Amino acid sequence: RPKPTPTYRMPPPYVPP
Amino acid sequence: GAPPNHSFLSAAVDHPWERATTPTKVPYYINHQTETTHWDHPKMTELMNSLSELNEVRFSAYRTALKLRTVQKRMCLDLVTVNRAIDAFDSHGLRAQNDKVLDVTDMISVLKTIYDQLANENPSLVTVPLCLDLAVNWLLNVYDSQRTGQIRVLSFKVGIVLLCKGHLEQKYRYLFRLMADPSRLVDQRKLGLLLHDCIQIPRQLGEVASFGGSNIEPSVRSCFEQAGNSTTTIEAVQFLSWLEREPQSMVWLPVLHRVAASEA
Repeated sequence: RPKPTPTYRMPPPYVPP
Repeated sequence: GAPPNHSFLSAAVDHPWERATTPTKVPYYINHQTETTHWDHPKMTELMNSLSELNEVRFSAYRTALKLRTVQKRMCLDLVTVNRAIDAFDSHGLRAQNDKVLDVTDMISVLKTIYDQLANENPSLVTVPLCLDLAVNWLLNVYDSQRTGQIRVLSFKVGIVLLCKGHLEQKYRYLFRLMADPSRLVDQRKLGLLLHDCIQIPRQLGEVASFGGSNIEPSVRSCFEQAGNSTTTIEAVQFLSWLEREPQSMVWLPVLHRVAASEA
């Protein structure tokens, strides 16, 4: 049961190239 | 001087993935196929998912050790000796700087020193951009899950040395030296800081409950009680004799060493 990375802060949103 | 050029790390991923960094230089990964972004490198996600097959192992210390052995080998830390890691720390001026804060650029510079040397000796085993990126990813997951982009030097050193190759007692002695004052003594607060950084490693694998949970105060007390002195500090020999009894909060480390030895 590996704990998912507790990402309280989301990475920057997707921006199409 | 100009910041070191870490563009070589863009090679850590292949299409449709792209590596990018936040304003605070924290790496993140863009999947142009699914149009999503992730803190974890795709290989880190694969690695963490692969660990779930070990959940059948009943004994928690053994289960955690098997998981850590997989993580350790994926980042080639099983090839990095404790001495090599310490030399790299020293060459980057990190000696006696426990409370100093490292940003991701600093971490990459130190890890690059380690992995470049390793790749020279094991060219077929070590892919520097990937190993380095996974190591940064792992350390941030363990010590900076909020992705502030900063880790204390103590955490950085503990996180690397615990997964390095070396004798158990060598690691214990180094951990004690990290905390000891000029008269080679460690008080309860310092031991607490050390054990807190150590327990984050099994915690990152979701296994902390088996090792007494995130609160390490009972572990600190047990060490000082075993030392049997009402004084407020311990010496290295007392720290070692406590660890030899494999206290619950640290038992995953000697078991990891036994797993590694059993493979030899």
